[in-house]
Formats: sequence, C-alpha cells, structure tokens
Amino acid sequence: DPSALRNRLVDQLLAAGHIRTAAVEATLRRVPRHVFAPEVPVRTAYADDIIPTRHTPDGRISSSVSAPWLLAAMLEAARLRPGHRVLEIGSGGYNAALIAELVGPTGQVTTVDIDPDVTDRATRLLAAAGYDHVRVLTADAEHLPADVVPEGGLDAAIVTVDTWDLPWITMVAEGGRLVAPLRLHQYVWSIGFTKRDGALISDEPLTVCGFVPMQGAGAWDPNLRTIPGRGIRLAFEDGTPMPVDQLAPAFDKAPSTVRTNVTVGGEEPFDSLTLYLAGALPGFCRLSVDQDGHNGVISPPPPHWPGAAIVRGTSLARLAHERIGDGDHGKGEHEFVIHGYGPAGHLAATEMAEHVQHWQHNHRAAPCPRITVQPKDA
Amino acid sequence: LHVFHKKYTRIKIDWPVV
Repeated sequence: DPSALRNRLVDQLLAAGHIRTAAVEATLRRVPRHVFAPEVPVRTAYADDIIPTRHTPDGRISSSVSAPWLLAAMLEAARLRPGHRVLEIGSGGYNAALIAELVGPTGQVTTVDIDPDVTDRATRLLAAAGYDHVRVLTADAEHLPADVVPEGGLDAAIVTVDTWDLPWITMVAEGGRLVAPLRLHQYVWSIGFTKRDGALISDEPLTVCGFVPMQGAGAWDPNLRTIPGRGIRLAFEDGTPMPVDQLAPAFDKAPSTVRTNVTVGGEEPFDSLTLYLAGALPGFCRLSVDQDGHNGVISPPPPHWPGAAIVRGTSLARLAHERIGDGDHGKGEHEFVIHGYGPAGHLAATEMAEHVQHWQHNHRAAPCPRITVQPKDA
Repeated sequence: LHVFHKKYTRIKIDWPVV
C-alpha cells in the first residue's frame, strides 16, 4: 500500500528532525513519490534514498529522484508559502510536485533541466500525478529565457544539481530565498540563503550533501594537475592552480608526520574542518591517487574522497588521520595527522597542523559558518 | 573571513568563534 509506506517514511523524517513544519509534513504525506519512480518497486520508492533515473555512457548517475531526507531539509530551508513563484534547477519531477503543493494554486512553479529526456520524463510523470500546471522547460540554467523570472523576481530558487556558482542571484527578489548545493573546493554543502541588499545571506544550518553534477555552461573545471610519473592528481577547483611537476621527487621518501592532538570519532563528521582548511590555506587542493599505482602516498585517500592538501614549492602537506583507540562507543577514535612530503614537507605540515589546531580551539564547537554571496560586479 | 572567487559571484565565509 503506497500511502502506508509513504506515511511511514514521513514518520521517520519527522522523528529524525528533517521535517520541521506542518506544511512540509502535509505535502510529503500527499504527493505520491512512487508515481515519479515507475522504474522501481513501490517499496524502493519509499526508502529514504536516492533513485537513479538516468546514467552517462560511462555509468555515472546523471539524473535521479533525490533522497527524501534531503528534499525535506531543502524544502524547509526554502520556506515556501502559498502564492510563491519558484524556479527549480534540475528536474526529477517529484520535487517540483512538492513545491507545487506548497505554493498552491496561486503559486507558480517552473522546473528547468538541460537534458530533454529528463524534462520529457518529468512532464509525463507530473501529468500522471496531477501536477500538469508545473512548467517544465528544457534549457541550460546558466542562460535562462527572460520569462522564467516573474516581475519583481523569484520568491525562491531551489537548485537540485551540484553547482559551482550561483548565477541565479540576480533573479531572486529582495527577501526571497535561494537553496542550493554549493561546491567549494569539491566540498558540497546545501545552503539556504535570504536575499538582503542584493546579497545572499545564509541563515539555515549547512547540510553536507551531493547531487548529480551540473552540465552545460555551469559545468565546473576541476583544474586537475597530474604529478608526472606518480599517478597523483591535484585538483585546484577553486583558487589558482599551481605548478606540480617539481613535486615528483617529494614522494621518493617517506613523509614526515606532524601530530595535531586533535581527535575525531569513527563516525563523527569533520566537514567543517576541511571547509575551514580550504578557505584558510593558500595553495589548497584535493589529492587523489591511482589506486593501483606505486605513488608513494601513505594511507592514500579513498577513490571518491580526495584528501585535503597544500602545495609549498617542491613540497606538499596532506591531512590524514590515524586510529589511536576504540573511542567511547567502540567506533574508533582517530587523531588528525599531517604528512609532509619533500624538502620543506615538515614546515608545510606544521603550517597545516596549526590551522587544524586553530579550528579546534576557535571554531569546532561554534555555530556553523555564515556564508555571504555577492554578485561579482557589486 | 575566507573569500572564494567564482565566475558570477564572490563567496565569503565567516567562522563564528566559540
């Protein structure tokens, strides 16, 4: 019974705190998620997980129905009201239906996707679920037709694609909302903003998340540099890429290790630390390695989670962690350590360790960071 | 205060202190 499964899912989202308002709760109880996922069994449609709907030729997910917990959190962050005019970037169909419920018959919802197969599917499924008043548009979201923006601006824009930038800042009305998974040095945080005096000011807790990548004009450049002969790649996705050829000999010798005395539990997230280091340290990059290569990197980062690193001339330092005990709950306790490679590796590692300790003493227990976004020409 | 420069925007991050 789809409605029983749906109500059970909503009960779970309420208990976990992802739903905070009666409006979002009622909406999630009403909109039939399984209608937007006809490819999977009804039970799968009501699991708290993503449902992939489209893949690239090399097997990566290029479109999906997002996880319910994350959609609930983003809808809460969007603070939608009846009558709001809303733009959604990335069209699964389900989220557009949720938005349409929240803004009611006096609201307006436009959902945009670059992939015509995705918009065809969304159009079909929205009609099947009774939401054919949602406008579905095939377009590159970086170059939208002018009529997407109503007079006076959008009340809200909700982005459901990982995005490196926020070109929609000028389309949002003063006092309006923008919710987006924003990439900073490959770290992706869903951020809820209000527009004030032309700038977007974050005013919701940041949520670490991941969506399918932006395609088209907004596709980001990872600015990858490969250290010759090593199978080590450095991504300078934000900031200026640095030369890396001179780093090759640094990995001939074992690194020096600088301990931080800063620890983290086995299942405790430390995303705030990595975002802090990305902003604080010039020459910051993300380090990945060929898994089968003899790259000389100690405790190499896992394939889909490049390590945090900095380049200092012929030397490099990288954030790692070592298990130092079982922790209070038996899930492990780890100490952040910095590995320094090359002639000035110890110095670079000491510099990074000092920033880890600064974060520990000043920011770790503080409220989450506040993000302000201004148009470039402001 | 950390600043990231994007194509269309400038992103500033304020880190509150404990």
